[in-house]
Amino acid sequence: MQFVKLRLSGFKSFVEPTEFAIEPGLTGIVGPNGCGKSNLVEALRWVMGENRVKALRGGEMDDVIFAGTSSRPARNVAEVSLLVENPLHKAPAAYNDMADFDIVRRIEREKGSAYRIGGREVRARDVQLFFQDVGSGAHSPSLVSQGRIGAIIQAKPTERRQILEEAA
Amino acid sequence: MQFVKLRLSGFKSFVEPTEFAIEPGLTGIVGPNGCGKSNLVEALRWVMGENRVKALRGGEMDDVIFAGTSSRPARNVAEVSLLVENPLHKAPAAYNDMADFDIVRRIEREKGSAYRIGGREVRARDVQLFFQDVGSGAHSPSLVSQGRIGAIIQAKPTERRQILEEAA
Amino acid sequence: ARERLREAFTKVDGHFQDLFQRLFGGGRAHLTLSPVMGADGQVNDDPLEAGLDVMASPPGKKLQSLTLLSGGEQAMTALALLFAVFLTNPAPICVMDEVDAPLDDANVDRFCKLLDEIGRSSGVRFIVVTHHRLTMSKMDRLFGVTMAERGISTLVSVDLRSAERLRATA
Amino acid sequence: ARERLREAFTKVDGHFQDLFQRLFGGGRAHLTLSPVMGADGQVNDDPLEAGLDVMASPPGKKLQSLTLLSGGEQAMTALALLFAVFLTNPAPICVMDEVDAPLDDANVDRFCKLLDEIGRSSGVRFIVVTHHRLTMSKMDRLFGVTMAERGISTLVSVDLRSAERLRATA
Ligand SMILES: Nc1ncnc2c1ncn2[C@@H]1O[C@H](COP(=O)(O)OP(=O)(O)OP(=O)(O)O)[C@@H](O)[C@H]1O
Ligand SMILES: Nc1ncnc2c1ncn2[C@@H]1O[C@H](COP(=O)(O)OP(=O)(O)OP(=O)(O)O)[C@@H](O)[C@H]1O
Ligand SMILES: [Mg+2]
Ligand SMILES: [Mg+2]
Repeated sequence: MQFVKLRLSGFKSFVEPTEFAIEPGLTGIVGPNGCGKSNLVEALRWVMGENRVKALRGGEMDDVIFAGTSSRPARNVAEVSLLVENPLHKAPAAYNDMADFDIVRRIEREKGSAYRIGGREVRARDVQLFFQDVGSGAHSPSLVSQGRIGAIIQAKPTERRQILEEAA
Repeated sequence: MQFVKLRLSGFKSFVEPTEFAIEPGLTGIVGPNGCGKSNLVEALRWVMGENRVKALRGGEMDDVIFAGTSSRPARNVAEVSLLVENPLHKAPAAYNDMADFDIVRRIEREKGSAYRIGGREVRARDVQLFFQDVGSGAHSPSLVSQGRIGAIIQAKPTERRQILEEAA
Repeated sequence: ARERLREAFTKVDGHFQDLFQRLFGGGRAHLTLSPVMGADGQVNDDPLEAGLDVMASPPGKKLQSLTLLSGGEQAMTALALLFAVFLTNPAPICVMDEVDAPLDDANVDRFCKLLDEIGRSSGVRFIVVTHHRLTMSKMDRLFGVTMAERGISTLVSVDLRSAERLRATA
Repeated sequence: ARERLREAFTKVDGHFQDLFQRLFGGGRAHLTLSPVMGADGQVNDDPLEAGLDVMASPPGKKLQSLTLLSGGEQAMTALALLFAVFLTNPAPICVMDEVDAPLDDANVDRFCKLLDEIGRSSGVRFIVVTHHRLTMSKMDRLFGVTMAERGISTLVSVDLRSAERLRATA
């Protein structure tokens, strides 16, 4: 099972539909300060069901929707989808009949988020469990946000144990 | 009034007596990871009367004393002195009779710290007030520890106001 | 669940000891699961409630508390732990946002070598945000994020030469 | 004391607005002293108890909450505030430990230019710990810290060429 493509639209500074291919090996993301690199990483974290607003650096969840610039109006909808390929049918049981499928999260201003897996509407909890089952997800240590690499060491021992649980 | 030289001995990884000249303009400190750059900055913070153990990255204040390496034994004393030049006699009144003087802090394992200004034994409080009067000191925003530059922005508004008080 | 955690601990600790030595070019480090004191003052022996302690000592240095390690040493120790978890239970993807910021060139080099090896051996897809020239040069492919129109991000695929140029402009 | 704080606020805000534009090459930012809500729910108007809010908007972007700024933008905004306090009440010394770590080359360049100007105009002595080649090249003098003997730090004065070499070894 592999994650192969991220599609964003209206998410933070990515107002135009954007496609990001995730290929095997090492993919680097570069660019000047403030251009949107961490926003792209947060789009991935968000589609995995991230519900902690602070982890997305906002004050409320609507802060992920494009807020406008001095020359463009704000949007009211943001959507991110992650294309999952499942050729060997190793996905969690509920979704294993599909060879590949999209996981989609969509938010409307003041109306909250809606999730879909393989076209079917699901709850946030279903998406979070899906990613946990494959060893990933918004709380996984394998998503290291900017400035957080030292936090693994500075955390309390009981918090660090949770990293082990990922490996179990 | 100027700070012109820092002398260390037995302080963290600087076990041998070390002199660091502080000259006008821009002085850069470079070197590989773990070689002792931040330890040097902390020696300056410590002689200014820093009493927060966490700000020196230790568990207790004795952690600033050289702890030994695989080939050298630990020490029991650490000492840092800061040479102050006061040609125009602009120092706080109590010390203004001297054209230049040393501020010294010395710690002995399990015995605590002792301070001297211009050869006279003083309390920690006297050293802290001296530096506050000249717009510096261990709590001054002009000593930015590693990884803390973002903290000024992330602090609560009432904490940020304290920075203004420095300017008052 | 206790059995699985114990087993995971032994595997992660094994990988961690090896990866720490590879990232630091020597030294030694290990993990310990230590019982924590509960609020009621009783020591709780259950591994599911235990704390994970990290003991790390760079080459030639005495084993000391983690907080005395330098910024770069802490980042490298954290990376060793992260990759140890990874090798024990590989996730499909690993994303690292400027983890190389505190590292000097020698450590960036060792970090990239390890990334490359883990990427090849476990099939994990790595996404690495970086400003370091050295790290850029070790990637299989590079994407640049630009704000040609102020405030609007666009993603373009770049080669190393234009990435260099992108780095120098703002 | 209230009068002095108000006066200091006006001066610092004036410097902050100017320095922000110089560091970002445009945009706008300002400070506000806002009354805080006390624990008793009463709004406390006393400037000595107020909170200092920072409003910052990089060129072409909408004024947003500080937390949405990027890592590099937050560092540059913090530096503008720090230098604004400095210009209002210069301390004898300013020490910065790897504040340039999150910055791209264009921002490192603007940061160094500003350091140089403040150093010359106010007589402040700056001590800057850095791994950035660009920052090293703008310093008046360089000291290298090495651990020729493992675990033991020694301070040596270096020129730019040997600093480059020091950077590449560990
Ligand atoms: N909802 C939003 N709408 C529009 N723009 C946004 C939104 N949220 C954040 N931004 C903008 O995104 C920018 C930050 O982008 P990001 O943090 O991804 O930068 P970065 O490339 O990671 O930079 P650095 O190298 O400094 O870390 C900010 O300038 C902010 O104004
Ligand atoms: N009391 C002590 N005695 C001996 N060594 C110590 C003591 N306290 C800290 N150290 C050593 O100092 C080293 C850290 O030094 P420091 O933090 O100054 O590095 P640095 O040059 O700032 O590195 P970086 O570039 O990674 O930030 C650690 O390896 C630690 O073992
Ligand atoms: Mg970023
Ligand atoms: Mg350091």
